[in-house]
Amino acid sequence: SHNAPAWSAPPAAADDLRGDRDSQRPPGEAASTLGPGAQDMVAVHMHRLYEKYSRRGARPGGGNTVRSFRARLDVVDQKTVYFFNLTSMQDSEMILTATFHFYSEPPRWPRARELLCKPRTKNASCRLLPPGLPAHQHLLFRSLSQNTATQGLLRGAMTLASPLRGLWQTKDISPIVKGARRDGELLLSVQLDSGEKDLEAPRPSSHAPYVLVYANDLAISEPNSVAVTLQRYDPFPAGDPEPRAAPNSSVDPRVRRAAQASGPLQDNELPGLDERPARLPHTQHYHKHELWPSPFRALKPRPGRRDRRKKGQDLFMASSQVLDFDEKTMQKARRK
Amino acid sequence: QWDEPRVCSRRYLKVDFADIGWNEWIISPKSFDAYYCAGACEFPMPKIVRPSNHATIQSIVRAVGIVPGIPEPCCVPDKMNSLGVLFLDENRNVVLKVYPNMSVETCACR
Repeated sequence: SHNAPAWSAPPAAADDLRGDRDSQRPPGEAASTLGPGAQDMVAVHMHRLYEKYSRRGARPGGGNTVRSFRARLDVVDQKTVYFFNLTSMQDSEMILTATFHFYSEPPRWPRARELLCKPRTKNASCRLLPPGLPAHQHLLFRSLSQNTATQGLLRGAMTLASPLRGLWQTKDISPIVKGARRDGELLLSVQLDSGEKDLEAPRPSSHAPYVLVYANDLAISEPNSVAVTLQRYDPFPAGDPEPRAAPNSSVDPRVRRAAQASGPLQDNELPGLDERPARLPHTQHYHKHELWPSPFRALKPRPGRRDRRKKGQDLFMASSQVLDFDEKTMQKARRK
Repeated sequence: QWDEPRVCSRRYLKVDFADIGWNEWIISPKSFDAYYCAGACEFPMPKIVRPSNHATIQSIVRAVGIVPGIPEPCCVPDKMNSLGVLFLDENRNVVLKVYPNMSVETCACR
């Protein structure tokens, strides 16, 4: 458990922590999506983790990845249920620890007044207090796969003590999340059961529960791992004409060539275009086989320059400089 | 650039995620010092470039000219540092990942 003020950080303080370099540019779109003034606890918590593990050598929980999951509130059978969609976890991420963060509100006013009422008081409001208010809240964890109508498999139950004032509490749910993932049920539901008949009052977004999963991504050391997760768009937008590419060029990068001379040749001048097999440019061939498979659009391979191995050889002209004669004339010339 | 050393060494490079279009989902950092390696790896190579034994042999072979077409060794990152990146995944969840080999600390001839 931890006191609420320990986790709350005003945005100004967070901005100061980022340093002068980051303040040179206006906040990007990503920062603005953290919530109003970045005051929701998920954003605050993740930012603190980022600042902590940005130091060289530090590893979050012994791994290299921390994922946060916000709750989606729903009402099932007149009970408040929070759903967490864990499907964004990668197969290469081995779960180390999972924690559930829940803001426990103080008891409602009847209980609060009960605490304030002294024994043998003559105050009428104190004598009207209902007895036996629950001092604990129960959490029921279930997991289910997506697109299922069932309530899900019960994975665990926990009890949260009701504090005297608002308090963020943390529970280790590693076995629950690991078991759910092992069974392929990545939709986690948490039902709050406080014993009260009435539905829980809607919580502000800053008090919504959340789940953190600490993991070790085994694929993060693989080549190009940063692009697999962070490159999401082709840096060369569609529609840009490729340089040196004809509008009607086929997909095949080889240039079609055809001999233009029809008669026999009597000299060492090649009749028309170079008849040697067109060779794929080295770089283009490389790109064809060496691009990493990715769910996102990869870089467009650029056609490489033609590779001319023989130095000093004159560029062959597209149009032949040799006169072309019919076969009869050529035979006469040979006889002569 | 005229003041930069000609020999293989680390050069300053700052990468801004906005310049490469990643700022839409990267929360922090906005930019980072990546550095890069550039410079000559010619024989004789100074100690500062920390050549491998193979790079030393290759530079000698090139200098002597025994085998045509042998290039000089390459100036590449030797020791690198990791970088923590805070970003939004496809479902707009906040994710923290510590990526290895994101910035250069030292360069060497290989």
